[in-house]
Amino acid sequence: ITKRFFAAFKAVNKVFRQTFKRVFGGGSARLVLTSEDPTEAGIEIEAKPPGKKHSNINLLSGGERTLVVISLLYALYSIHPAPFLVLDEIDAALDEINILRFTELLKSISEKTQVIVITHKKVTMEAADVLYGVTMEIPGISKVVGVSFALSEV
Amino acid sequence: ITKRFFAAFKAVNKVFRQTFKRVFGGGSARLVLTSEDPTEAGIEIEAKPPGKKHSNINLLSGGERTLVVISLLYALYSIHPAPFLVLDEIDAALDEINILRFTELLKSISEKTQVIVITHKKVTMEAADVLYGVTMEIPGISKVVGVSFALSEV
Amino acid sequence: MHIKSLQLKGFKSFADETEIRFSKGINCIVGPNGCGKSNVVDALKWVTGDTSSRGMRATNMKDMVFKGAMGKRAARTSEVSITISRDELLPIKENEITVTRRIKSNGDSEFLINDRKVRLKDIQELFLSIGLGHKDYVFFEQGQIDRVLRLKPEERRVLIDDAA
Amino acid sequence: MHIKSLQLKGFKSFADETEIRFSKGINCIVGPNGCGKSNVVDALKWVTGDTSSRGMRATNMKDMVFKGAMGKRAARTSEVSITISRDELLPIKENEITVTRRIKSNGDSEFLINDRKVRLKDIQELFLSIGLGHKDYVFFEQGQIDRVLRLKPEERRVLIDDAA
Ligand SMILES: Nc1ncnc2c1ncn2[C@@H]1O[C@H](COP(=O)(O)OP(=O)(O)OP(=O)(O)O)[C@@H](O)[C@H]1O
Ligand SMILES: Nc1ncnc2c1ncn2[C@@H]1O[C@H](COP(=O)(O)OP(=O)(O)OP(=O)(O)O)[C@@H](O)[C@H]1O
Ligand SMILES: [Mg+2]
Ligand SMILES: [Mg+2]
Repeated sequence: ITKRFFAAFKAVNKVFRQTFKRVFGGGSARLVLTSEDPTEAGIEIEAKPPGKKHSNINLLSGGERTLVVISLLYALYSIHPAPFLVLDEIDAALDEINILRFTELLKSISEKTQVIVITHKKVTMEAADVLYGVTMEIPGISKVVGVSFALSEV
Repeated sequence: ITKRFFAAFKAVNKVFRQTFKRVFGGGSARLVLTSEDPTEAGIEIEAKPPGKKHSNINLLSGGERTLVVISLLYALYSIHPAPFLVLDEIDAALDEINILRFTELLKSISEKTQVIVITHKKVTMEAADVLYGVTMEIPGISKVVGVSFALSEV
Repeated sequence: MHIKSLQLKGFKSFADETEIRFSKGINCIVGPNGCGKSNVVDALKWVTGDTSSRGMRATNMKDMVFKGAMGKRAARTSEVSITISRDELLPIKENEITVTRRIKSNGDSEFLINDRKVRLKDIQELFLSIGLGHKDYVFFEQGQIDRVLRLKPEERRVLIDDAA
Repeated sequence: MHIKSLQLKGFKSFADETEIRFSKGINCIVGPNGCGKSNVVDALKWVTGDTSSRGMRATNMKDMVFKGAMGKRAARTSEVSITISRDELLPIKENEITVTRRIKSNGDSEFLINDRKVRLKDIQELFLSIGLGHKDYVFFEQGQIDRVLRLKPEERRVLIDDAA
């Protein structure tokens, strides 16, 4: 069990560090164990965007924090994909360039994991394989209308 | 003092109820005092979008909650405008139609209050009188570049 | 394994029977504010055995029952069914499992696996066995994207536990 | 009254002296993720006497000092100045007030009103006197828009107190 925890930690950390660099175009990040004991170790996150000299996660911007979480998510799923992944408007804080980077990671994740995303953003919609529209033609009553396929092939 | 509190409460509540109906195209909302005693009364918010039969604020969607807050903000500022108002990406959860409604209220507020908004959304930018761009040409160092005036007149 | 379809009836704003057939790859749900998109997320959490009403923006599970709308009275029962396909290589009936969760407006709950009555615990164990670990690994709620960053280090480690 | 200009030097990511001249009406700040927009909001809160470092995403006020970047060392001092115009009808010098707040990397703080040294308390009272009540009435932070809805009823009433 101890072995598996440390092995998973090392593997995820490796991908996390690479993905962060890719997503931010530089800088550095890493996961840190708070203890040698695998049964009680916690995980700290350090992240330093390119050019910036400090790694206090709280000082990062809304969009930067979202990208750190997305990089970690990608790392976790590259080691251990869950059967499905549900993301509700996680692109809310991202500018257009970063939404593009986010969708690239999402496409990669979706090769092994069924992804369900909710969004208001066109760039994210364009990355989808299938689109489901929800409406309330009758106020207060939800209905799923229209399904479109493979917009990205248009 | 007691008189002023109740007077302000009544005035704000009146505008809040009207604004909510305008913004949501129907439904109803109101502020409720939790006590008769003005020194210890709290304020509860009830909001029921059009067609919906319950007014539990927690069950409302992200965008609906934002609109409730914006309606309350508008009501407060119509009674007592502060010298300036600072809004950081408060349009994050809104769809395009609702951002338009939000900017209409914002224009009205800006007649008596200097408004400073941060946004990533084009519709909000188009409602501005002046635009300030912030960049980091040198990574890690912020700079204000370019100021554009009265885009809405273009 | 992946989700083949999700059916909702009387669940939150989905008063009428609704079926969503999910596809492999990226499924994207869109629509105006307040139309019911996040309610679909709540349905997925609920039918896979989540017990936190707070995580579904509710004060208790009875809030899952459609409360009524213009010209339509409140529902007596809320029901969500999820059909999952277990074997990617052989999409035949034997490899599909349908889980159903129901709650009545009086609070009575029912749980079914392939139409057979079971306990909530059995549903939770089933999803654990097919790879659904902690909810934090799979569900990322609206406005909570940086929740991971705000967790205590000891809470965050479950993500590595799930990855192990 | 309104804000005429804001000057930042060594404040968070604004290493070099920067001036923003605000206009009446709607001022809109835009730019890519992480470029410094919300830091401008922090500067406005800080110079108007806010003492909550947490509300500025910091652990203590020394975090307001520019910590260094590519080819630029950390600043020794962080300074923000705000110039407010008091009388809308007569925009003449006598009706302008400039408030400056400084902090050194060792934590030493300085407060100035029109270049005269004052205490933090004086700055806070000045802004109270020109109509800036509770921070909650004026500043709406990123990701916190529904904070008003999550406040306790007794905390929310300060908004009516300010409106009264
Ligand atoms: N038990 C219920 N009965 C009827 N309506 C309900 C019930 N629970 C929630 N709702 C309604 O569902 C709506 C919220 O739906 P949801 O959160 O899914 O919206 P959304 O599509 O995610 O919107 P947004 O884009 O703003 O996030 C609310 O208007 C709420 O009134
Ligand atoms: N004391 C400091 N010294 C140097 N850089 C700092 C300091 N404090 C914060 N920063 C940097 O400022 C950046 C965050 O800026 P800010 O929050 O203003 O971004 P933003 O423009 O609002 O972005 P977003 O659109 O993502 O919200 C972070 O990258 C952080 O590293
Ligand atoms: Mg939603
Ligand atoms: Mg920001």
